[in-house]
Amino acid sequence: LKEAPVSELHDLLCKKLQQCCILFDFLDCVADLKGKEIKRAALNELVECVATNRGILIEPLYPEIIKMISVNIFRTLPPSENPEFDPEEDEPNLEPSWPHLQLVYEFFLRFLESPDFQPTVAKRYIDQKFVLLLLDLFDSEDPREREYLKTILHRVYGKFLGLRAYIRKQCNNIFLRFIYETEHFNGVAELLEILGSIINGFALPLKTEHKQFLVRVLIPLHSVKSLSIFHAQLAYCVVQFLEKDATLTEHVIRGLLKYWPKTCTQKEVMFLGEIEEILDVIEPSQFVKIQEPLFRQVARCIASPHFQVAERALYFWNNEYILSLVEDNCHAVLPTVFGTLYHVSKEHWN
Amino acid sequence: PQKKKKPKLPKSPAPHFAMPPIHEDHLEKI
Repeated sequence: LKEAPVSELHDLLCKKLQQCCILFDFLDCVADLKGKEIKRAALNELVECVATNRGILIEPLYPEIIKMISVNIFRTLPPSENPEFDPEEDEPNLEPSWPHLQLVYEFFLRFLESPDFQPTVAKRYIDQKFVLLLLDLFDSEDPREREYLKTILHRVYGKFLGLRAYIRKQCNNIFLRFIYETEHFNGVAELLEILGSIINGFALPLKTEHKQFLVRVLIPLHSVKSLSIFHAQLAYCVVQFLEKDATLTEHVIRGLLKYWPKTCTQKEVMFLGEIEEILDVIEPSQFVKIQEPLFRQVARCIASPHFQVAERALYFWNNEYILSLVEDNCHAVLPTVFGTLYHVSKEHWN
Repeated sequence: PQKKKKPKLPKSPAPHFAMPPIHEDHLEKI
């Protein structure tokens, strides 16, 4: 591609794209090594070419580009061999064809980020069906693949205004299926990272659709067993919402209290962390609405026999801003916690 | 004397995974 005269460049580019539609079996790592190397080199050239040349992306190339990408990335993901796969403990199954797949993703990203990229042309090919297939790939066990998918979907969401509502709706469906049906989806954290940037960019006043997403999806997400894998991203989304619209605070706090873990202390520590993040941004006028039910729960945590839970709850008093809120409202807060504090100071084993 | 209220903490820095915000656009299809 580098040496080709400009007149022949587009034809050559087209041929290389078609060449890269050939798929190889990486499970048999000795099979067809020569062919694999030819494709790897061709993909490298394509990445280089789109990344460095201007005026390359002419309209007729768009369908060829999308076809090559689709043929390579859209596939049925292998079933997780270990049904008891614990994302926190076990090593994920990495994608065997990664040597090629990575370059296809890299090429796709360069294509989307090229100054010559035209969404008006690309939207014929990057449509709702394409996006649905892309979202399915977020269930891949390979974190490297999910990282690329996250960046790609973030760019697609940004550049294709007509797809935004559809993407939000499909993410909704993935989360709801995850919460209420399968409790198994590998890309929840990545999707929440994208949603964090979307929430951050919401216009005010918030649309009802967005508030419903908080109430119907983000809060119930706290009830899932594998919360620890995506809690940081989930808490970030919740806090983004409250910074956008503080009137949602009461609903969020009551939702967390409703889903408060009863038997998983690790989750309880996460919930306390999230509560502190919320209190860090809370308006005093909102604090007074939830102080009593909230500090009744904090008091229960202080009395927890699990010392990490008790410690994390007591740690609220190390936060200057929370301290000032409690001081301003000690007539309401003190009665809910003092009895427990006194009892714990005498009886707690640790 | 009126106790000076402690100011709210400055906005905590975005976590490492935060991605650039995408601003909602009124042209988006509902």
